[in-house]
Amino acid sequence: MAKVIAVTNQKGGVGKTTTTINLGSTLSAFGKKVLIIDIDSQGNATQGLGVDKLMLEKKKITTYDLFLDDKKEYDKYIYKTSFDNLYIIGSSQNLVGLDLDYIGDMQKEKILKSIIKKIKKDYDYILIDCPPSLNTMTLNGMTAADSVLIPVQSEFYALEGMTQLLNSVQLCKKHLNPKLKIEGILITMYSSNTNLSESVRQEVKKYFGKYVYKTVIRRNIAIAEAPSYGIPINYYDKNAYGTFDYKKLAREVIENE
Amino acid sequence: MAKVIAVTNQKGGVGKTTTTINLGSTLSAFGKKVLIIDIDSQGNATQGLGVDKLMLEKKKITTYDLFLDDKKEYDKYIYKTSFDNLYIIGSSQNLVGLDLDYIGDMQKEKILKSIIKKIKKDYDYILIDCPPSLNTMTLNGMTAADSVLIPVQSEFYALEGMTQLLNSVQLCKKHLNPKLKIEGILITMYSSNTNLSESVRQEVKKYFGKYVYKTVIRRNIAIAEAPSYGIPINYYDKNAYGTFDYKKLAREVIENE
Ligand SMILES: Nc1ncnc2c1ncn2[C@@H]1O[C@H](COP(=O)(O)OP(=O)(O)OP(=O)(O)O)[C@@H](O)[C@H]1O
Ligand SMILES: Nc1ncnc2c1ncn2[C@@H]1O[C@H](COP(=O)(O)OP(=O)(O)OP(=O)(O)O)[C@@H](O)[C@H]1O
Ligand SMILES: [Mg+2]
Ligand SMILES: [Mg+2]
Repeated sequence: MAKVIAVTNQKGGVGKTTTTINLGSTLSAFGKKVLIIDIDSQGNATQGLGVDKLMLEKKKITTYDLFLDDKKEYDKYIYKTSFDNLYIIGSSQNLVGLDLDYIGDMQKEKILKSIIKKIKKDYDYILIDCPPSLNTMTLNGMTAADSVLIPVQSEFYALEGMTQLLNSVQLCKKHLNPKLKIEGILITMYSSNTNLSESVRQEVKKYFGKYVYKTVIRRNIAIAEAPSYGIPINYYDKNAYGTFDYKKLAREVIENE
Repeated sequence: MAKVIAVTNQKGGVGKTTTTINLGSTLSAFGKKVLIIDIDSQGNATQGLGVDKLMLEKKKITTYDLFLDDKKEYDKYIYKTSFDNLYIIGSSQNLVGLDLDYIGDMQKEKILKSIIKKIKKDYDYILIDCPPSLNTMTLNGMTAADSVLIPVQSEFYALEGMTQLLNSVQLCKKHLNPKLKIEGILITMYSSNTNLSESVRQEVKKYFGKYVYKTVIRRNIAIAEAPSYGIPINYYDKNAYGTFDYKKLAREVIENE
């Protein structure tokens, strides 16, 4: 039975998509069967895995189509990536137009949850890449998940945004998903040659202690290059820092089971 | 009469807030009277200028309160920062709860436009810091603005997101704000020691040619440190690359008048 993890933080550019893709592809390289669900209309997770967004749109198998599907034939939306054990439900720009108010009788935040219930038995992990906003799509992600994984860029604004995010997680837990837990808080884009990264890391450990992963993802140019080839870091450069760091994270995620 | 510029890009973490604060504070140091309006519930522009979000919330003078004010007494929302000629209408977390559907007879995307009409005569520039999403707040920003300034991080996902953003600008121009122009496209976080930044810059120049500023904002750790002190870059370290680059940008913005 799959563990469902929403990768979320309303602060933009903190490494949500990067973590979803690289943790996903590392877990799948370890032999776990992984499904990534892209619920961000930017479709970065879809692109970063080399999947053609326009092709998905033409075939009407994007997240947008999935949410509007009342026949509940969910299998057709699952697309096999070129990487072993790694599958994706991709998104495209059409998601911007999705107005969840008109989805019929289901409470609009619970649509993804009901979809995942039907497909989770086939996977070990389901990772949901959320957009940078506390909107209904992100609430769908949190409501469908067992836990949230929170990437935090090791800079000032990302640190400051943590309180707002944890408030929203608590609200979601109270009103929509009582079993929602914090999977972990991940320090990303850590530069060892600046004081800023270290002081942010210390602050995060001070406030959120037990939730903070031992693994820190270091700033690594190969991580930023890989998406332009549509390849996760562990396939792009197996000797990159990024590959090493995401392997360490994947092991920690498995250990915390 | 003020020039109203919305600083926007739905891609997260590309330097919207950093550009709003540092362009604003450089223009005001040149003697221009500048008002920054923070319409992002993260309130990063408010924090980055050293303004206490909770104090604004207690005094009920945040963007949230402004949007709900039917007495139209707008002056009280304008807060003087500690920097000459630089004013702000700040935001806080309460903005997440703003449901624009209940604002009475005004079309929900045009609220900010009607507010700015009443206050713009007192300023040379009004800069609007938008959230990382194509939501109603961002549409308010684009509808109220004369033009949009688009920061683009010199990395793959930010480049890819440009098409979606320019589509939305066109849609806004067609339905909400016929006079909306592109003020300029700004390359940010440029690292001269990687090929990635240069190849993204070349792509942006190839597709968007005349709109691209000559000024490029280099990646500069002082820029990321300054917000934790609540001080813009030109006051934090007058010899930093960031201070030089934002001065160059401010001159270009004034020249393009
Ligand atoms: N450890 C890292 N080292 C270097 N670059 C990184 C690292 N992690 C992410 N990046 C780069 O930083 C940028 C932001 O990362 P990413 O897009 O994954 O963040 P996000 O939180 O998903 O953004 P959004 O809020 O727009 O969804 C991307 O260009 C990505 O390639
Ligand atoms: N030129 C630069 N050099 C180094 N760091 C930078 C630069 N510009 C921005 N930063 C840092 O990068 C991070 C993202 O920038 P910023 O928060 O301004 O982006 P944003 O687009 O406003 O993000 P959001 O989408 O969350 O609103 C911040 O921590 C900021 O300090
Ligand atoms: Mg993302
Ligand atoms: Mg911002």
